[in-house]
Amino acid sequence: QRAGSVCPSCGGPTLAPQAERALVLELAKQQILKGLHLTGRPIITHPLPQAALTRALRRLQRGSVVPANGEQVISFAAITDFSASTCSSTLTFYLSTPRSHHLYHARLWLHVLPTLPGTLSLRIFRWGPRRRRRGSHVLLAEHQLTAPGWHALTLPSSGLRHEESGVLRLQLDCRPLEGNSTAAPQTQQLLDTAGEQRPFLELKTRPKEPGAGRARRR
Amino acid sequence: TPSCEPETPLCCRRDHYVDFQELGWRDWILQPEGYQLNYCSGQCPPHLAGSPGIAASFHSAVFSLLKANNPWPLGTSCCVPTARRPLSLLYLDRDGNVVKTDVPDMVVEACGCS
Repeated sequence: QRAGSVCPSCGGPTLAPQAERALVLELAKQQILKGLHLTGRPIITHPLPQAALTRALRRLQRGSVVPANGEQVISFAAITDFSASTCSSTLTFYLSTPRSHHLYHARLWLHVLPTLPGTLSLRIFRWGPRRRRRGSHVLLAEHQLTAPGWHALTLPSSGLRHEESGVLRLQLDCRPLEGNSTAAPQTQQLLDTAGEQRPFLELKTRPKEPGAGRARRR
Repeated sequence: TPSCEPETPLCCRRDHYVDFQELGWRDWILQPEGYQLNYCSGQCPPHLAGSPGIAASFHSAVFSLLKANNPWPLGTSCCVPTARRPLSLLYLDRDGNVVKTDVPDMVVEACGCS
């Protein structure tokens, strides 16, 4: 307690500066966690490569406004299995979108290597939940890639419900377009799937309107 | 609202800048580097009750004088936030995803007497 001075609000003794600072820092932690609807600070187990992070943030639309209480999420792919062929692989994303939020915008960002031989047709499937037959997957989108570099491929947000476990698996399946005489040999890799240029999802969510589910059912 | 001088007894806004480095949270909060944790404190004598702080106008000044001359103060009045703004945060969630969100009403900008 600071000798002599009195709290202007309650008339009680005021805190010594260090004690007041410690109290303010504790209040700040509580206020931030409450504002983010978190019970505790996240423990970062595998930090992202700084270059990948910087590039992804730069890719986000500049000045894109997040709707009130909405979120914009960048989720980097964890590659589960990567076949030796040109660019077919399974990308796994760990998403913890709160139940109270509704996904309304989704894009998959892929970095195509300069080895791209002309035009490629890329199909993006979503793996079904584990508990069903392994082969169940749903076609989400089909795109044609004609140039190397970054591509932002729009996905139907309705098709991206992720499992209870918060895991979303996308299967990339690509093939050269017919009559493409410069087709790459089957073993040449075409997509950058690891390191700083790994694929990532860009998602936007906003809070569900109260009673939205009921309205839809009606 | 004036920000409080150390010994200001009347309702004002106390400013505290919190650096996330000081919280040890710079590893998961990417931007900004810190934020203003302001709060309202100070006394609200009867003639200040209902005064909106910086927005006080001539009318409310006269109204305050009338109140001050009223021997029966109308209950107690508290020093509360009258204007707040959101805080835009960029942080890593538990799965390592980068999340950008605006947390509403995070920063107190003005205080006044209820």
